[in-house]
Amino acid sequence: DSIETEKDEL
Amino acid sequence: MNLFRLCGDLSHVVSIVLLLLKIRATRSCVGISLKTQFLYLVVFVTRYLDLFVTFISLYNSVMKVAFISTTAYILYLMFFKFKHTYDKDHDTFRIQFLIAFAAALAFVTPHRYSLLEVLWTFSLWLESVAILPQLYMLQTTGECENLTSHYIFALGLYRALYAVNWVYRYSTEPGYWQPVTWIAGILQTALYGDFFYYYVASRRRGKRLKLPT
Repeated sequence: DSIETEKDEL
Repeated sequence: MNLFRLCGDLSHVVSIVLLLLKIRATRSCVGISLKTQFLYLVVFVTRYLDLFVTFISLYNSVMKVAFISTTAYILYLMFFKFKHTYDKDHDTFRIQFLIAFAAALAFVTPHRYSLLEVLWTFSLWLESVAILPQLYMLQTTGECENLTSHYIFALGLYRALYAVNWVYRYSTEPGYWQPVTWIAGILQTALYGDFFYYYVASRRRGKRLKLPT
C-alpha cells in the first residue's frame, strides 16, 4: 500500500 | 492547519454566503447555474461520507455538515422558492459529460479500491469541473450581477489558496503526498484563469463584470 496522508482537508 | 488552508476554507464559506445573499437580497437566482449547484451537492455528499466513519476534528465535521446543508438549501431556493427566476434557457451545459469524466477517472485513479475511496476520488474530479456550467452561463449572458461575480471569484480563490497550502504542506510535512487532490485542484483553479482576468479588470474600472462576446 502506498502512503497517502490522512484526508484532513475539506 | 496553516493560514493558507484556513483562508481557503473561509473563502469557500464566504462564496456560499455571497450566493445566499445574492438570492435572498434580489429574491432571484437569475445568472446562477442550477447545474453547478447540483454538481456541488453531489461533490459534497460523495466526499463527506467519511463523516460517519472517521472523526478528524470538530472544525472538520462542522464544515462538512455546513457545506452539505447550505448547498442543499441553495438548491431548495432555486428549485422551489425562486424557481420562476431561474434562467433555464442559459443553463444549457451538458453535465452528463462532466459526470462521465469524473466517473471514468474515479475508477482509474483511486488510492485504493474501496467504495469510500472511489467516491472520494470521484468527488475530487467532479469538483474540479463543476464550475463549468456556471462559467458557460456567464459566457453566454456576457455579464452578471456584482454579487454573482464576487461569488465565483471567492470560489476560485478558495482552490487557489488550497494550492498554496499544498506547496506549504509538501515542504513542511514529511510524507505529505496527495497527487490526485493536487492535479484535480490545479485543473480546477486553471478553469478560473479567464474569469480571474476579467474580474480583476472589471474591479479596476469599478464596473460590473462584463465578458467580451
